[in-house]
Amino acid sequence: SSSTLRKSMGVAQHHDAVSGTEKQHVADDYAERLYKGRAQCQELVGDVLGNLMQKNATVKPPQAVFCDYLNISVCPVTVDNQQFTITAYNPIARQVTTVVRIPVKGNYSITGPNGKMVTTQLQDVSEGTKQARRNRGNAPKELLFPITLPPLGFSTYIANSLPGAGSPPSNVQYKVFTPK
Amino acid sequence: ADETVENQFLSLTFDGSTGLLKSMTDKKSGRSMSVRQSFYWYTSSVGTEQDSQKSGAYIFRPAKQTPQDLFNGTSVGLKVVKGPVAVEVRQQFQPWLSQVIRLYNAKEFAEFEWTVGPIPIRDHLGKEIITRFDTDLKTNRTFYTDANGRQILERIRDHRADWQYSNTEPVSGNYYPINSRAFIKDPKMQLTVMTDRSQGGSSVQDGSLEIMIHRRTLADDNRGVGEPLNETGQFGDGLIIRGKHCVLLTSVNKAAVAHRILGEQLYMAPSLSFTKGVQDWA
Repeated sequence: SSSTLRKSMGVAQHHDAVSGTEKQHVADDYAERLYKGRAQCQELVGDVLGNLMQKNATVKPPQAVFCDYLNISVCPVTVDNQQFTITAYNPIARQVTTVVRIPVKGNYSITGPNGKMVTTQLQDVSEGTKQARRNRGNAPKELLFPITLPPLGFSTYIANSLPGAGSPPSNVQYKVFTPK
Repeated sequence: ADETVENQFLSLTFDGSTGLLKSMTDKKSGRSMSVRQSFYWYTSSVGTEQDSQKSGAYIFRPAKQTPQDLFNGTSVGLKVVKGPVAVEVRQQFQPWLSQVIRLYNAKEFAEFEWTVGPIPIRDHLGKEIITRFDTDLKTNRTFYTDANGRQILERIRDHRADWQYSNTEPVSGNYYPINSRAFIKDPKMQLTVMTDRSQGGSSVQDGSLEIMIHRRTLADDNRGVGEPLNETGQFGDGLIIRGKHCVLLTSVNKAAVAHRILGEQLYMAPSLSFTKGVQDWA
């Protein structure tokens, strides 16, 4: 049932599904339906990416994971692994450059699809993020880096943990203003 | 001293005492605009003797027409983080309300990421939280919102093109849907706010643009839901909302190009996936 995105849908079109004009148990039902549709779409997109990557691969790539709470800096794959990859798909028909923010415990080097190192910025997560994620994650840092994606295509970036001693000095300045 | 952060396109100045945004400069045109950005709340109406209509899931009806400032009057505890990829300005308005303003390297917009909630209700008052940009633009009662992310429609305060408007609700009567963007402008400059979700907003005063970002009401509005809009969430104390507004300050003749391109990028943002380990296939 999840072989095409037309079948795997995570869309609720009644205005109640968007606006909050429904009873709470209906809201809960919408949330469950959207979650199921989203999970199916993620599985399908993960399969498609795996197939595309396999064209040049000698071994089957691992299953792609999507981090639903990335907006509050929660992503177990990036927090718990010394090495991981970030694959970004661009649905727009022109090249796009944007900035990715991922939660991490320590510093990482990021290698772009052309094999060159990418500029990164390692910083503490904000107090607002700590409050918002509650018990979902505890990564103390965020890693920011720019990515460039081809039209209607994807790029893969590789993250490698940098050991504490060999880690470059912080390139981030903090400045705190105290009220007068 | 005031603190200024900038990239190639924008310069933002924050009041060194309060930590609030004070001005924005479009570096291409060299034009500056005074702008105070803060958060406010309207008390949800529970009806009056004259009109029993309550604020609820369908209806936004504030009890008073002037919102209360969520800035505590002293400081938002400004913290600035500067790095090679982005500059962040972190503000804490309330224990349950914070904001990070970001300027990315070589990006034309300023990103305002707000985290709101759980909205406190111990005072038994429903609350409707807005973000508001107060500028010195001479907007002459006019502002603009989009219709389903496509056509931009001109809105004139206390006015309807099709019928004689009776101004019984000065604030909510001027609220319009914002699906992707809203803007205000004068003959030279335009302030455009791109939303990451459908919201409601208005320009209640000239030069001002407000957008509702979260609400929690304690009464049913009697339009069929039968429940107040009071979702308590997984932890039982109310929902925490995080969202973004991408703000453009450009000359009027360059504004449409900027917000059309950015709008497409926000609506069709890249999707990220992760795999652990790095193997030959990579």
